[in-house]
Amino acid sequence: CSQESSKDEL
Amino acid sequence: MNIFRLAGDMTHLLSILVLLLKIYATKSCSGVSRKTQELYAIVFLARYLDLFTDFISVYNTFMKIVFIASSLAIVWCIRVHPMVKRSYDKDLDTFRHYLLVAASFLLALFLHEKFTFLEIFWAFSIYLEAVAILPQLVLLQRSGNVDNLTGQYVFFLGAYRGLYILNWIYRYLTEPRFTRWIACVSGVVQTALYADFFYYYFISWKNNSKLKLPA
Repeated sequence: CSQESSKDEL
Repeated sequence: MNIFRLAGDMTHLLSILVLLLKIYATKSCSGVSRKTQELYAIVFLARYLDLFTDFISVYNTFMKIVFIASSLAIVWCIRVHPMVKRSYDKDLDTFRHYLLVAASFLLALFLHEKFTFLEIFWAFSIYLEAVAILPQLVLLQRSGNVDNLTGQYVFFLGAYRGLYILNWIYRYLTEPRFTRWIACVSGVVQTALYADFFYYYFISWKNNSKLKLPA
């Protein structure tokens, strides 16, 4: 999978 | 999304709702540090700069808006609302919180994932959040007895980041390339700052007595 957006957390 | 992170976000939301309830129900912010609320407003504004540019999910966007709006509303209440403003005890809330802002920003200039505007402000918000509770903890120690809602507010606020630590452990174990050192280390420091509060909170719960932090 693509590098998951590193800012997917709050 | 995993159960730890969802539980963390819900606990964080709960802490904000408890604080809003306290301020709305008692029309007072006694025992609440305005400076901590201002720091949290800065944390959310600095962390969610990508609110309109980087869509992750409806949940993510919705929660970001809730956090920004509620933190600004609480600061507005304490600063402007006549009844609430009157109950703010500025002689107790004397922590020099601008030093926390300066130190966090300086650290973010040196320690970040990428030297870009968004990343530096994101790292700044992570470091600032780790220490944002300090004015509130100092105020609780000074103000002696703590009312239930304020105590619950601080408890849930501390617990949410503790749940996030479980989330990072879970993701580290299940996702091949998951590393987020800045948030992890900062989150551990943040949760550690609540250690003594958690201890006294547990004692007061066990003895069914009033929460009291030693001066």
